Amino acid sequence: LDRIEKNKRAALERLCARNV
Amino acid sequence: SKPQVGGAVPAGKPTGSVSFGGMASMGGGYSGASDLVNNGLSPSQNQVLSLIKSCPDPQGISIQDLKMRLSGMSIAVIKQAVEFLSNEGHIFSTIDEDHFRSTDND
Repeated sequence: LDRIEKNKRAALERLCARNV
Repeated sequence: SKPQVGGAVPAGKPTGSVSFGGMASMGGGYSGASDLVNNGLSPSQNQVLSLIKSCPDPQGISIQDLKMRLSGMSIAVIKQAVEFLSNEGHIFSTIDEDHFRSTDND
């Protein structure tokens, strides 16, 4: 489940990077 | 006798001959986007995304599930969509590379 959190955070960072 | 001052002032001809070239053809830049929905995703990508969003499961939805629900869409298309959405950050893989959840809905 730690992995899920990590993936999620990475995805959110990608999303933010794209939205900037 | 007065000194003769050089005659006429040279006519400083203004070279500002602005020519209005007129409307260049910037014409309708609508490049057949009929099957693109507002957010720049293809219809299949949108379908995949909304299915993933609609899944409440914390471990996400599997590719198999997606395929079952999107009968008519090939696994290749689904995988492509998933990959794209994941690159964009809309979704992420959970327990393994076959399960996905959306970042948008919580």
